[in-house]
Amino acid sequence: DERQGFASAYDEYQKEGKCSNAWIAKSTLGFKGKDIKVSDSATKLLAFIDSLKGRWVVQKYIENPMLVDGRKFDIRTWHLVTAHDPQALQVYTFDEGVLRVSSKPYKNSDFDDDFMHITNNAIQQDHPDYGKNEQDNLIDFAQFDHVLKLHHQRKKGKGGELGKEDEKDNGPMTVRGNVLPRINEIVMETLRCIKDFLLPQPCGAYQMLGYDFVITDKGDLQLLEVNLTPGTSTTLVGKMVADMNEIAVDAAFPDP
Amino acid sequence: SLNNGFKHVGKIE
Repeated sequence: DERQGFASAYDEYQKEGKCSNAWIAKSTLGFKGKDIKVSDSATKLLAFIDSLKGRWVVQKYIENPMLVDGRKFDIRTWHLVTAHDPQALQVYTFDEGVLRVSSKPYKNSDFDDDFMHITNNAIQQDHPDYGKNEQDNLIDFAQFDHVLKLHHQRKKGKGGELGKEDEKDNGPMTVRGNVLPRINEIVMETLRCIKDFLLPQPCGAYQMLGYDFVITDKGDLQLLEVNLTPGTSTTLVGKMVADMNEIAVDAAFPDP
Repeated sequence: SLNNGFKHVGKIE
């Protein structure tokens, strides 16, 4: 059973002893930050999984996230998949995304503290410092470039990763130069994985997807999950829906 | 259009 699979993977990490061995378990039916548990105790996680109705996922918790101003964030991007040709999926990425920042400084401990570890807006908005550092705890891609620059400077200053002689300093990562291209690779990979379930599609079918990522302090992008009914931000929703309609709907009804 | 925020990134068939 998959509980056994988790227990063995947990034990492997425990033996390595490299990190504090936190994992995140969630219901596949969950939304708005509900039915999620982070813990470094296998017993607690298994009890949580047993309490869930329906299916669940358990993943290694990313313990070394890149931080902004000491706080954890995840990256939300939006993707459109269309099937004007029922035998092929066309994949699009919206060129703006958001970082969802937590309200409380990050520590690689206190895993029960959702304000520190779970960046969902529905969780964070109950914290007294919500909206204090950035409006709605959101950061746009232009500011993300600034975050990446600061991160790079900090690493360089510390003589950490970039201080090693064998590592060339290629300058800071950028959203459009590094992050989005990697995100697009991951998106294509996930869709290729399930292509046999997706094809053929009814002609004209389309779907918006919301992808969540964490970027580690080493700059590696890690996929967290894919959302079928993604929320958007109030500033982006207007353009996003108009642009989606242009590609997914208007294209199916050309001007006479 | 060129202004469309959704940029084509790939095809799966």
